[in-house]
Amino acid sequence: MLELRLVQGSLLKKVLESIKDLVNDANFDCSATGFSLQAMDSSHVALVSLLLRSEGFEHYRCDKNFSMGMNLGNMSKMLKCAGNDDIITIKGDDGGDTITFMFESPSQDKIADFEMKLMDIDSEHLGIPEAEYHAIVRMPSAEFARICKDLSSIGDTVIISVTKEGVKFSTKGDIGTANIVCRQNTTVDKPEEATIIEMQEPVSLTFALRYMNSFTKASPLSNTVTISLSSELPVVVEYKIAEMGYIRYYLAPKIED
Amino acid sequence: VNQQRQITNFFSPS
Repeated sequence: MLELRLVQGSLLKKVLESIKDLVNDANFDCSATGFSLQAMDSSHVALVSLLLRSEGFEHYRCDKNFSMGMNLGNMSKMLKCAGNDDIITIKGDDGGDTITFMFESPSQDKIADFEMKLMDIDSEHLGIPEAEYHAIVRMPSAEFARICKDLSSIGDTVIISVTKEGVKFSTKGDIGTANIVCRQNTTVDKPEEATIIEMQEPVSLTFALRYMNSFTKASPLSNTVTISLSSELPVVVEYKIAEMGYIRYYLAPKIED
Repeated sequence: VNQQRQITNFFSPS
């Protein structure tokens, strides 16, 4: 059986908001390591990998490894019924056909339980090979979200180029073109406001902005985002979830034929 | 023309 208790229930609400538009149905994997998920979008262009480590929960019990198939839209509907300050407890059984979400108000004067039907989902687990990335950019997540939103009003794709000058986000569309360059900037008041560029060699890749915009729904989870790029490899857009783990999005590039 | 690749072009079932 699985039993997990998360005092900061809002984290789980935010996690759902950051994946439900990308993936409809997914298997959550429960193990001693934690509560995790790996799923592709329906076009198999993007992949999301989520890990919430067991140590991050106030209480975590998982007797054996098993998976629970969930419709993420339905799960989001249920979690939206939890208050932002609520403590969330999840209970499920190996082979069970439902999962229970319990929401407790901080003062314990309101306790709700919601039972959601599970589903059988055939999904392939993909092996994600360790890769040496040509460039790793860390920047404020709000800044990255703003750039993706702004560029998507001009074009459908973004070219992300990292050179010694900085990281450049470019697009073009029917009405014109746009280029936004962010330079390394470590002279900021708070470390989370810094832009840090580690470049082994210059890299330039093209991606669909629709997916990038979807990834930025994870911005409330972390003040910073890390973008890892290598030629001819999917980009990794990672948001760390404080004390608990991460949500990583992999997006296949567009490549000239 | 840039062709959209799929994740499965890069990562294989584990």
